[in-house]
Amino acid sequence: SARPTVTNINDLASLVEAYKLRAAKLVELAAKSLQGEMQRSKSPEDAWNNTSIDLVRASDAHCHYVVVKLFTAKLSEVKDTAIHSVLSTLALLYALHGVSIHSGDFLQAGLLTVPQLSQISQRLKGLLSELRPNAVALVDAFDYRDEMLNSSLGRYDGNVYEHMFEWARKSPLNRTEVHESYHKYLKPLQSKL
Amino acid sequence: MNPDICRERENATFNAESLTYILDGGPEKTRRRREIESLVVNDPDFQHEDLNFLSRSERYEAAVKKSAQMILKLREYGISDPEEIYFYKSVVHRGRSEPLDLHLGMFLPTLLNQATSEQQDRFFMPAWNLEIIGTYAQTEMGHGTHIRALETTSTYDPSTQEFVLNSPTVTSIKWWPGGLGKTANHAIVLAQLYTQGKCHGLHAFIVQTRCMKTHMPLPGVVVGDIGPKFGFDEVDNGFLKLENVRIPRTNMLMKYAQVQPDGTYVKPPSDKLTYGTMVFIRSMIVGESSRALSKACTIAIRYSAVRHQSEIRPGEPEPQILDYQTQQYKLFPLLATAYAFRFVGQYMSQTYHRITGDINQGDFSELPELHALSAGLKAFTTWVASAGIEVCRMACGGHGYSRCSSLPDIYVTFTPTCTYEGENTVMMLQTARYLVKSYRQASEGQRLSGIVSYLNESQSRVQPQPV
Repeated sequence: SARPTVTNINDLASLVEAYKLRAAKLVELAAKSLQGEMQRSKSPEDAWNNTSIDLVRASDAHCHYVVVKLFTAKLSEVKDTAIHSVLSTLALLYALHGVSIHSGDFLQAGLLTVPQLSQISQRLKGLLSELRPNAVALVDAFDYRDEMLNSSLGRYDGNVYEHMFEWARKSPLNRTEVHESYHKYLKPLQSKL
Repeated sequence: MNPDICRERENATFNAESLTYILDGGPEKTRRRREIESLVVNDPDFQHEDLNFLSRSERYEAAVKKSAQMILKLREYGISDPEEIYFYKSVVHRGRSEPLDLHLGMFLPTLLNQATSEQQDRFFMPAWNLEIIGTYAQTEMGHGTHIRALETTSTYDPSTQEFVLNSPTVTSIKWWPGGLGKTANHAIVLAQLYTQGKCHGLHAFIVQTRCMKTHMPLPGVVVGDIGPKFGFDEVDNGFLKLENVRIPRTNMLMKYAQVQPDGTYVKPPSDKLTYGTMVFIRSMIVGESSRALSKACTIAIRYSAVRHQSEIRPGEPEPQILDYQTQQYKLFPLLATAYAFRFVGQYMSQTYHRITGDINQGDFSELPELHALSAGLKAFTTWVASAGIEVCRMACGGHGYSRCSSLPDIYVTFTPTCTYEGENTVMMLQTARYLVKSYRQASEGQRLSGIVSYLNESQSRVQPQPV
């Protein structure tokens, strides 16, 4: 009565549903695989060990579903339209990237068609371009002070190279112009050769 | 200001400040967080040499000094809200672990959650005032996540009303607890309880390890630092060997399970309660995954806006490396992941507090779900974030390898989360156990609630479909 529909790759709600069905499918497969092993194995513990790859996959799919679901749910709380738009793009990117990485699971569960895989690949490239102008602002919003990041590369003012050079000058090896190891080892060696 | 990064900010289609409010939970929370950060950053007592240029011993000493200052300043400023303490602490130590982490993050919460009111009267205020400096000693050299196999014993002697603690084998020596080596003078020790000739499984005991006046190890206590690690240079992760160490009966944490003076054992309402502190930490690690990954993304994306390299179209100037599709493909899915994990972290923290509130009211019904969810999400998010930080490092080319990028530091500080508080594969299998059990219940017609309720539907819906 309720055959799963093929996923609409542009609709987050449809993707959440797909992640849910993928998780349910993998839990079902792991449970059935465990059941089968129970009939073959010497003990329930051996059966569990022999099914553990499937079990970890099922857990992973379950967690992935929870993450996609919670990200999507959060969007409904965001009132600012500009922010809603950029977060929706991020959420769609997160969901579609996961589908592309785990496409085998979605295909196996009948949640995706093969032609949709190339559509997803195209859509992902489109989402990267959409996000490009907002990338720096999106990391600025995390609001890490320079003192917290402590990174020459990640400085807010972008003066990366100046800071890198300043930092290198502070290296303890630069405390003297000539390091004492030169006098102790290299110079004597050079005089012997 | 670098002109490239200025232009990036001008081109954004939304107000970053408003998004910060959403991430923090409101403008007032952002204002307060910034106020606390400024308190630390502008405090001359917290200025120090770049830690990258110090030896491990110097880094430990600098961290202890800062932790001691931090405790005094928290009192001085009257900061007592756990969230605000967390902000303050993370600025003082710049996101690194520190010698008092386990005292603040595990010892005190364990006392609050598992000690009786009499025990809290005895231990909590001295611990709050740092007369008692505690840690949480669970993992042993030979056993980690599989806690039923831990070997440390605590045998009750009714004649003296004491427990006698022992490390019966080399593999039973406690190994890894933060602060145990040189900083702590007490430890919550997880040991197999024996009373009336029977083993009742793992229970928690408060064990004094060092003299309160001289800080020397007590008789029967062999304690020290386990040596340099892959990161965590500020922390004295320690070993602890117990040789017939006697503690009073009242040092067993007895809010739930109890041993009566004659040695009679009273079972806890749920055997999962002993591991409540780990569940708390696992719940918090989900948020940490977001923080670590978002820091790495911030560094890699800002750098990618400033760095120019090679050419896309012949003859034109070198483009920003953020314009390369491959760079976007490396970094933007991770940026999306950092946001996703931030919201999952908020949910996990709220869920933990809601369910522990119910537990305190005597309702244990959602404890198995909390266990399964915190274990799975801890594993899922730390695996992804850990791998993601490394992608960010390599997306910064050669400069990502320099310690001045901070990316190596973020990685070595974060990646242990994949193994501590439960090795990730084992965590995933714990979640799987709950999922399989729920699936079977649904197959038998029981209605599931909570996050696994979708398994109800799977009984009728999920059938392989020809495409």
